[in-house]
Amino acid sequence: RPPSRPRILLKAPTLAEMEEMNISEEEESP
Amino acid sequence: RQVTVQRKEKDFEGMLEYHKEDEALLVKTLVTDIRPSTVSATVPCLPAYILFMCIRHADYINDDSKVESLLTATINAVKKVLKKNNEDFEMTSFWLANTSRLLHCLKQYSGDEAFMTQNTSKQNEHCLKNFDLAEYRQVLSDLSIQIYQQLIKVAEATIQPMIVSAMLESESIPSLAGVKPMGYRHRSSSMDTDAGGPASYTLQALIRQLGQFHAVMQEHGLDPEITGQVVRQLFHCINAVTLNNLLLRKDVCSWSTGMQLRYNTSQMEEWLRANNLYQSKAAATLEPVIQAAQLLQVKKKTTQDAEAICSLCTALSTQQIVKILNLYTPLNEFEERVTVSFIRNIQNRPQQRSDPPQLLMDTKHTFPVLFPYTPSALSLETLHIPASLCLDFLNRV
Repeated sequence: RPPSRPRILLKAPTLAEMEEMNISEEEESP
Repeated sequence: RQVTVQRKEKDFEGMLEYHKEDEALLVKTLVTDIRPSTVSATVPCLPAYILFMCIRHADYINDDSKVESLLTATINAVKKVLKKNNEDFEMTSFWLANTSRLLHCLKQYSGDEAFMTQNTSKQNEHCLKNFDLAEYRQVLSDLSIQIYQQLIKVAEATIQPMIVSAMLESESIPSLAGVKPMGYRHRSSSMDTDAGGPASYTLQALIRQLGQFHAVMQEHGLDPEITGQVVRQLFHCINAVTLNNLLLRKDVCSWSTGMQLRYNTSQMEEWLRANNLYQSKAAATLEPVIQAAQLLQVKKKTTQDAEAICSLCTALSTQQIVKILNLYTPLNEFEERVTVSFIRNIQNRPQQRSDPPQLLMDTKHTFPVLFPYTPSALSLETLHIPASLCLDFLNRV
């Protein structure tokens, strides 16, 4: 069994937030 | 870049190393540009496994931004592909299978004991070392639900125009051909020849279409539980559209349509059995239309008949039973109409059911979707990446 050491939680944006970020990135880069 | 030394399978750890600057190419190759046929002869859900093996490596080298960046880019690319192919059943099914598989992988290799019970010891060694991706699992779960809803929408749009003619109008029992209520004898045959009239579909065409959907989902390695939920949702749609037409059209409320409908529903149940889908609860969704077919066929004269109808038609509301009885059209001059007193007898029975207020069924009702955790038996270190995928910038580790 692998040693169970605590893993670091990676914070994720929600699906809607990801979409917003994606849209604004697309707008920035023509 | 890499010394090409052939290593034995056992030396691999089931990870794929890539340079950060190749991330865009990786996502483009595996998500944006991939066609399901490219990977049809390989392990089902190959893109999901490859992406997960890349995530594993980024986790192994403890690079949180690399993990986050790949997951975010993948999710955004999947969303874009779905938007572009929002009428394509095959692409939607392919990405539902792969997104849910990636979600299963994030659980299976999370290190969370609840997800490890079915793992081999090798699989347990392959668990993520540094990061907890629970929040990304939530995003992938939300995305899977969105894809599922798109899949249902595409499939319903395909079968919707077929339902009425396949279930109620086409004559799948040859001996019944021409047996139609008085005054309606030539209705469907004239409709078929009308220029610009609605297209006519047989029951076989509808079943063939369901078979195509099923074959595509199976080929993409979609979990059988999810496939079952798709089929159940489509059966609900078939039931609701058929019943609603019965409730509105006098010409189909006859003994012969009842006979036809009973035969058609039994053919659909047979299709479920032949495809191991009978446990999917899809058959139960046909119950209202099966009972409506029986209602068209039973005797409708005595108090005992009224009693029998009420205990038989438990999936129909009193309002629906009464409406069908009112619309019931005798086949010929020897068959009698349903009398007003008989209908009143049904209406006046003590109500033991909790009937919905509306007459028609909601064709758009959706059952809540569930993605039960389905771990994979695949050993990541044995996964072979076909050269045709052009992913030679990935390095097996």
